[in-house]
Amino acid sequence: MSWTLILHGGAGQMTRDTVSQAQAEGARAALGRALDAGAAVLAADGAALDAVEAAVRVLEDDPHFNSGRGAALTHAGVAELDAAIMDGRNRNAGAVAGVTATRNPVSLARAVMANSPHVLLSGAGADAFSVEQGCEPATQDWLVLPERRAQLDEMLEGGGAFDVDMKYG
Amino acid sequence: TVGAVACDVHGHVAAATSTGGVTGKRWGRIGDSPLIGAGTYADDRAGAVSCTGSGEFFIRANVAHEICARVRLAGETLEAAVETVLAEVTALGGTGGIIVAGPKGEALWRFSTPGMYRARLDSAGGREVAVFGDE
Repeated sequence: MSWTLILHGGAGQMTRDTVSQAQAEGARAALGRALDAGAAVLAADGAALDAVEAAVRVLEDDPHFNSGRGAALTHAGVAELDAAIMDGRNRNAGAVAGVTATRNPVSLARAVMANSPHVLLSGAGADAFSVEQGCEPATQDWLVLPERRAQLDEMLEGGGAFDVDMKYG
Repeated sequence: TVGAVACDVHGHVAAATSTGGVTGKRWGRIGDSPLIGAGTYADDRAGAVSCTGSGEFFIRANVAHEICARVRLAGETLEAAVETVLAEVTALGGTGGIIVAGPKGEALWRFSTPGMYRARLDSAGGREVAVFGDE
């Protein structure tokens, strides 16, 4: 039996005019590392669930993508993160929304699935659950990049209108 | 937003999605990524789906579950289901991308934007990493 792994790092107004060579190459390299992380699980006959978590963790840690470190910021300048994971074997699922202090939200979502009777936890409660579960913490200093702060400032200077297509990366 | 879908050697599928949302979001706005059935879904009877794009439209179209339901109930191929549901999102006014892994080894992506960060790898050695729409 074979295995397959597919990743995305976000879709949007990405053309050779809007994405710098450095950004594109950095993102390609990170996607390659994420493929390798997931493939290491699958090639060892591991579970798809472990593979997708391993791959997403790499992308959350990489600053080129809107997740984890390098996430887009709220109007108030906070990195508020969302994540979900789901197992096709039994349709078990875990998700978190609006978490602010966990390095890898996808692993927190998995902890919700594995160690709670719930599917979705949000906000301060989800942050507290993360501490109880011993998920690796992250400060806003770790999560927030200067480029993201600049993008937010640019938006706020322009009136800060919420534009569903205003998506950076 | 980032995401991964996989099918393992046992024929089981899984999906994961993670995001910071949109720049400047207010009032506790949550998009499709953490909503099971909207931005993330996995069912061995159909496939695993992870989405990225204008989350409000992916929520309203319930994209990830809708794709799996079309396969499971209407017998559509994953490819046909993805294309139909992405067209529905477009008709509602949304844009974005979808990645899918099927229990029979299907592996595909579709997107309605100029580009999407995307990559795929399989046990046969097929490896692809791309950014722009024309790659």
